[in-house]
Amino acid sequence: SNGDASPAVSMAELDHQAQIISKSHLETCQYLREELQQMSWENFVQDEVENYQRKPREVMWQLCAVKITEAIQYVVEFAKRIDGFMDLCQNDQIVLLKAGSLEVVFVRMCRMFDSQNNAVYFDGKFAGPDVFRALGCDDLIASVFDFAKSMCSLHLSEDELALFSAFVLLSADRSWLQEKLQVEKLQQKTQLALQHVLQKNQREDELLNKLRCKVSALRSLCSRHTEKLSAFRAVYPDIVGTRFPPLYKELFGA
Amino acid sequence: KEKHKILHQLLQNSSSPVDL
Repeated sequence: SNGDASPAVSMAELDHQAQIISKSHLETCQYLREELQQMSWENFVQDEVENYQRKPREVMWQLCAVKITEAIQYVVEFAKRIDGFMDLCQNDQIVLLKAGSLEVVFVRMCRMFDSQNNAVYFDGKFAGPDVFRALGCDDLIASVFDFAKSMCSLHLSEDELALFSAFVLLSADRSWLQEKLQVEKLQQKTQLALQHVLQKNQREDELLNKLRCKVSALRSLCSRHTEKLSAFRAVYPDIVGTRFPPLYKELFGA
Repeated sequence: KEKHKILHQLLQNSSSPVDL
């Protein structure tokens, strides 16, 4: 135990927490490893890339909003299955999901990312950054791809990825939390479980620090997403209002 | 609550990934 919020937990408890979170992750990760392997890593051909590039900006934004929303629904389900999450007050469940669900989508993206070809699984095939040109935010897309590439380079196992996702989601420093201490306890326990798993998997000591650095990268990506959405909404208010998924609008204040 | 209607629903549903 180190610090007020840090609970005294046994190894058995950490094992249990790690197992529950890994199980929740596998049950809710949208695509299983086996399914991803069967996708044969097929890339979009040039004609298909150009087809995406010719789409009107608002159509491509809508398509991406739908894909993000689908992925987020699985993250909500993941959160619900984390031991202790549903014991938090509903305000805090919502605060954590509003702030963290897209971050977890970015973390999970490394499972569907082909580092060699710099391509992500999107709309049925693997897409490079050029597929998203019509969105009009090349800088953000490049940063998202760089993030996925750097996550892949850590070669996290599924259980490590699961615990890191839970750690991100349970961030106790989000604004508007009502029972901050409860969230802190849960995040501390998750961090201890992550450390425990890293030690068990004989990972290098600095991996936890590398993962902590990813937290600030994730925040930056998400705030830039919000900025890009605001800029888009300023030009196409009706498109956002009528064609974007309601959950996306709830989460990102559109 | 009205502002986060869908999130409330998702949190209260006993959905499985198969249903999503």
